[in-house]
Amino acid sequence: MRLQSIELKGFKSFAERTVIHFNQNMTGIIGPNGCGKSNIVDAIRWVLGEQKSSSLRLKKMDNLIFNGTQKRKPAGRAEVSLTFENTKNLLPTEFTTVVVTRILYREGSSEYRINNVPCRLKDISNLFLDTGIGSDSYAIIELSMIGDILKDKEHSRRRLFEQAA
Amino acid sequence: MRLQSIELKGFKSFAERTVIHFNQNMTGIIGPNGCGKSNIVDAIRWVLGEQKSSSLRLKKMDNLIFNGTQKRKPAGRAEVSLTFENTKNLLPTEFTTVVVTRILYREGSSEYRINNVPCRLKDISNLFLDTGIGSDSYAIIELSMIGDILKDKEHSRRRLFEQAA
Amino acid sequence: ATEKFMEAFDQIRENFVEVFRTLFTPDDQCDLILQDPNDPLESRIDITAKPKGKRPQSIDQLSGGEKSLTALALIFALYLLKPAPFCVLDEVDAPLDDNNLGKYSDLIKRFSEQSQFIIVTHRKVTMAAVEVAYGITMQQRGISMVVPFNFSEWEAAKN
Amino acid sequence: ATEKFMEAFDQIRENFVEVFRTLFTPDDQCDLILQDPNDPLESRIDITAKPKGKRPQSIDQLSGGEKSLTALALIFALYLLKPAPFCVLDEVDAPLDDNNLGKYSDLIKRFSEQSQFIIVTHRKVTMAAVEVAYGITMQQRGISMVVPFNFSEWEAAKN
Ligand SMILES: Nc1ncnc2c1ncn2[C@@H]1O[C@H](COP(=O)(O)OP(=O)(O)OP(=O)(O)O)[C@@H](O)[C@H]1O
Ligand SMILES: Nc1ncnc2c1ncn2[C@@H]1O[C@H](COP(=O)(O)OP(=O)(O)OP(=O)(O)O)[C@@H](O)[C@H]1O
Ligand SMILES: [Mg+2]
Ligand SMILES: [Mg+2]
Repeated sequence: MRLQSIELKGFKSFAERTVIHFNQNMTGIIGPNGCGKSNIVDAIRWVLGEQKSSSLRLKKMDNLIFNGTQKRKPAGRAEVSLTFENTKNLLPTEFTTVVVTRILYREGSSEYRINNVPCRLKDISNLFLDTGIGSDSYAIIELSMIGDILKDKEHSRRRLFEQAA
Repeated sequence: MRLQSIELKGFKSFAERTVIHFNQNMTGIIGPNGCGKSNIVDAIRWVLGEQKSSSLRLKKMDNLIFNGTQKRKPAGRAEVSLTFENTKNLLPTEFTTVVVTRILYREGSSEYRINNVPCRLKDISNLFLDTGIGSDSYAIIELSMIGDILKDKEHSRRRLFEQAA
Repeated sequence: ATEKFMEAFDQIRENFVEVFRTLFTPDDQCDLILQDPNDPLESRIDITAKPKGKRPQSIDQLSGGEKSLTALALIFALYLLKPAPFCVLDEVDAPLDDNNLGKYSDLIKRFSEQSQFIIVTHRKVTMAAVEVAYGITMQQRGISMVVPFNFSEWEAAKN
Repeated sequence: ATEKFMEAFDQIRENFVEVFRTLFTPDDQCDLILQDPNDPLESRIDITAKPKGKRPQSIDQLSGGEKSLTALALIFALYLLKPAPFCVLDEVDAPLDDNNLGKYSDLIKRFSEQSQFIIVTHRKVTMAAVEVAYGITMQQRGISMVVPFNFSEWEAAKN
């Protein structure tokens, strides 16, 4: 399966609808401190099903909705879509292009969609079962994870092994 | 008071007697990963009286003695000396140059000296009382300390305030 | 289940040694050890790493950069067992010196032949190694937006 | 004792705002707050930081680099109350972008007029800012030694 693009709107600092294409084998994301790079990584985790607010650097889940600036009102909802090319039919569906969408409304309700058809969070997790991708995957790596592996915090090494094995 | 130099012998990766001068206002220490830069910082902490092996990245104190390589035997002891110019008489002594020395022998005994005269660890700590320098000082800063302040781990913020206040 | 785990464990261990030796030198030692071999499904997993002729008593004695490379070797050892379709790396090159930055990007280039890599970085050596990059900026205060970015053009413009 | 602490606290708070505004922008907000004002000697100390027009609900929402700068502003706020004769900084510039590296070294240059600074770094912008540097190498495997290092000569030799 190949990642094609991510679309964010109202997610953390991405107030405007923003699309990033990932056609290459290696794509760099660069920019100054605080500009939003790790927010993109959080968005990927979230749309793949992350449920722990602490893994998204949040005190509570609704903090991930764009919370406004001096010149702009907070957003009413956060929406992220991840588009995949279903090469090698790795994803258990007959579609060649798969779009996974997650929406959180400020009043607390959530929506999940696969190719724009409403579904449950469970359906999204099942789609990626056995691909090595998931919100808790060893495929999304940041410095704090490096630290946890070295200190073996809460059997993090054990859990990584069990995911891969 | 002005720092003049540090001398290490048998301390961690500094098997040979090594002297570094700190005459400038700003001195850089650079080099590849694993070459010994943080070991110098550990040496400064240790000679100023650090007693917690974990603050020196050690499982036990005698791990700070040079433990040998394939081509060289372990050292029998670790020795670090820090030399100060006692400008403004900040240090409570009539000497204009003060050399603080700490030695750990592999069989476990320690020695402490001020200007080559044996003393107790307590005398070294007392020398630096009220100068803002000490093994636990806010003047020795590394990334893990940045992390502790942000998470307020074990009231680290509180403790820093009390040191400065 | 135990047998399945042990098969995977042995393969991961082999991968770990191989990647470790790519990131350090070919005659360096490292190992993954089950602390309690009689209870493989519950046992803690210990890491030993001895880069460049050193003999650290534990990985805690290693430097910041050496620890990061060791942890990366373990993560990629797991990855090699079961390659994920894409990998995201968020500034894991922060503790590395220039030489190790080169090894890091060479390793990613090698793996990017079978998976897509998304690499967030501040380091120029890493920026020079990726094929395409997007710049994230906040032209309006507090609002992120994306612009395409080309390292060679940007570097030429700087000089 | 309480009065003495409160005097120091207010001064540190003032220093914190000043250094924070040097590392971010002059009209940015930040604060140090006693969680329990009725028990100043035991109360937790909270930090709020709002760089560049943003409104994060807590400092956890800030980016890696923004968090480091905020913590550094606090450490230097303490330092300004009671300047130590020397300061050692071990690679605290690792999470910073090039622009913030410049602010970091400008801040250190300013404070180095009253204290000596020993700065361990991998970043070229920081290397270029220090007056003198020592290179640490391991020519013999596992044994550290010191060589003098001059950034401008080294950079000239590289090009
Ligand atoms: N819900 C939200 N609404 C608006 N802005 C937000 C929200 N959540 C986080 N932010 C802002 O996003 C910024 C953090 O972005 P991010 O962590 O992606 O930065 P970064 O590019 O990774 O920086 P660094 O290089 O320092 O790691 C913070 O300044 C924070 O205030
Ligand atoms: N007692 C000892 N005897 C010999 N070598 C030791 C001893 N203790 C630590 N070392 C070695 O010192 C090295 C670590 O050095 P140090 O932490 O100073 O590196 P560094 O220059 O700070 O690197 P980095 O840039 O990655 O932070 C390790 O490789 C470790 O094996
Ligand atoms: Mg980040
Ligand atoms: Mg170090």
